[in-house]
Amino acid sequence: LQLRGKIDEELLEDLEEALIKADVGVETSGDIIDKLRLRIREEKITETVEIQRTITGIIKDMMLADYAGKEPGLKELNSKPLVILFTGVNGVGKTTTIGKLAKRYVDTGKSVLLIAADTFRAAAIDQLAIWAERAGADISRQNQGADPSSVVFDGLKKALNSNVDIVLIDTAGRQHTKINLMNELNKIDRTIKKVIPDAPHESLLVVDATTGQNALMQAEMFGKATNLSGVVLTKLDGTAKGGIVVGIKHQLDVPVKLIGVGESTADLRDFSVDEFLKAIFD
Amino acid sequence: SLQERFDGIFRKLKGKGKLNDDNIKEAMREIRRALLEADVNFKIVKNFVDQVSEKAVGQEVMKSLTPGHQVVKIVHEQLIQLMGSQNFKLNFNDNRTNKIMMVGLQGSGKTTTSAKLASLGRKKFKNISPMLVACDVYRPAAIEQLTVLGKQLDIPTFTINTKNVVKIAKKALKEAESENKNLLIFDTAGRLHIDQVLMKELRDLKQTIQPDYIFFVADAMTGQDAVNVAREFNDQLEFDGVILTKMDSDARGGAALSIKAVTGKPVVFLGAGEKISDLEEFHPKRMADRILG
Ligand SMILES: Nc1nc2c(ncn2[C@@H]2O[C@H](COP(=O)(O)OP(=O)(O)OP(=O)(O)O)[C@@H](O)[C@H]2O)c(=O)[nH]1
Ligand SMILES: Nc1nc2c(ncn2[C@@H]2O[C@H](COP(=O)(O)OP(=O)(O)OP(=O)(O)O)[C@@H](O)[C@H]2O)c(=O)[nH]1
Ligand SMILES: [Mg+2]
Ligand SMILES: [Mg+2]
Repeated sequence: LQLRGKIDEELLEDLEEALIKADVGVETSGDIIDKLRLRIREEKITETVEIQRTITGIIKDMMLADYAGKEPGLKELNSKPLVILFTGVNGVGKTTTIGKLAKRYVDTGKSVLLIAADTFRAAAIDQLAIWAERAGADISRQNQGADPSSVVFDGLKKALNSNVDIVLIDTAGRQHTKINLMNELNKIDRTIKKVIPDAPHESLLVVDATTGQNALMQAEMFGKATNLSGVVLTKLDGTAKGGIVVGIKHQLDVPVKLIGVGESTADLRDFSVDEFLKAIFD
Repeated sequence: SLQERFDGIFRKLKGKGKLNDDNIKEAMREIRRALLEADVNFKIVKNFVDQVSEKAVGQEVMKSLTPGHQVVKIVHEQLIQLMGSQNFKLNFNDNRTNKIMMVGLQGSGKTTTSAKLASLGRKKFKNISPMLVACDVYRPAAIEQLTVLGKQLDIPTFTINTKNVVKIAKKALKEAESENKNLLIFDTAGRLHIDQVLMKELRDLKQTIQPDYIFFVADAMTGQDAVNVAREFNDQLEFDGVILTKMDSDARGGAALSIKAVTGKPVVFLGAGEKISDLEEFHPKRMADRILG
């Protein structure tokens, strides 16, 4: 983004274009530019070099509101187990992300159990089992076609009995337009609470960075089924910027906690707003 | 809806009967907003709005008594024209080996769609005996996934224990001859368009297979990045058509317009669910309506 010359409407249009191209969306981009226009007037900004700092600051405030300016990480718990539920539409990277996170926890000396609650898709359980092996985690599974809630119930009982530190629950990809599948998800959430009342301690929506405006609808509907605590933004190693997470935070108050940057176990990182914005504006 | 927003804009014109530059501008802003919300690429939206604006300030619209309707009609027609006609026809010949290669980003729906196409081929064409070929040697349980789908259809999946996909393809072609399989569908691993090594793998695979069809499989919910991905895949592989998956979502699917505009290649099928039967024909008018919301 070339910030030279004077601060005029053309510069603001260029900035709005950069946001829209990053999938921030028309409405949220407009809000950001409106805020910027106000700040330019209030702070009497005349240097274009100040503009990037100002707009970055505005978006950073949006993303980190209620977090004292620091990215929220995953919960840490004094009790066992910490339970994390993974949801999202088809093909976004839920299973792969679980494998990566399992490895991260195992590497810090924690015991991890994966629950294979995608009992629908072909080879879904086999796929998770391979990740369990790669990570050094255990897996709780039944046959394809089993009731996902019963798999979750049994898995959590097993976790309590074996005193495991971390439980990661994989669910089948589903479209939020399918009421029966969203009800199934809600039932999974209620089943979790039957075994461990304050679980899941994290309920993460996995979002593909290449996704456009539909991600907002996904966050809204999945949030109704399971009360989201965060987003995992995957496939940021591509050319997509994942700007839809700005709207998800600004409108639904769900923060990004992790990002996926590849297909291997090591390709999982904590979310950094600075790096995220640098990619959008550079 | 766009029609409702236009009615609002042009309602103020009742009794005056003529369109002027100002309310055309306002209508164009609404169109721009609607298309961007539908994930159509920024640059393509700009070009589209310029084209429509040019047509709308023309004489025919000026004379109309329902300017709102007239502008919406121009938008629809322009959109349908851009989406392309419906004249792609899948053609399988039962006395030779028909070959399809599936390519695209990670998670777009290639493996599932491979099975759907195998089933469609056998159903719609006489004497077609399909075989799936597992060329994804990277993703955990990818081969198992294709094999399971094949078993559900009683369609064999060709797989050998090697990391060399060109070798798999060569052996699959031989197997097809000896087993009288005349429709081969090659499923490949998802990959980034910017991964030089893996894009070269696809070029090598294309060279080996000499496919009749290369289908670029893309997710209907893809946003602004669709053009970057599609352009690169097309520049490197010259695919024949696009299969837009997950159309059973409520994604508006603007990526369809972006991909067509930047590659010139037609959308040939729509994935509309996870079942084998969930493969539909592409209808430009229906897609245009969906994109406009
Ligand atoms: N490049 C890249 N690919 C990823 C990333 N995360 C996942 N993938 C790939 O995306 C594809 C889908 O990943 P899965 O983990 O199967 O996705 P899922 O959400 O579990 O899919 P379903 O269970 O079928 O809904 C696989 O090819 C993964 O390797 C990432 O951060 N970067
Ligand atoms: N709702 C819906 N889901 C679909 C559709 N097509 C595929 N899927 C689902 O999307 C997910 C990804 O599909 P795959 O066939 O594994 O995608 P892929 O392109 O082979 O993925 P990689 O091999 O990892 O690149 C799975 O959960 C599929 O069941 C569709 O049209 N609608
Ligand atoms: Mg999965
Ligand atoms: Mg696949």
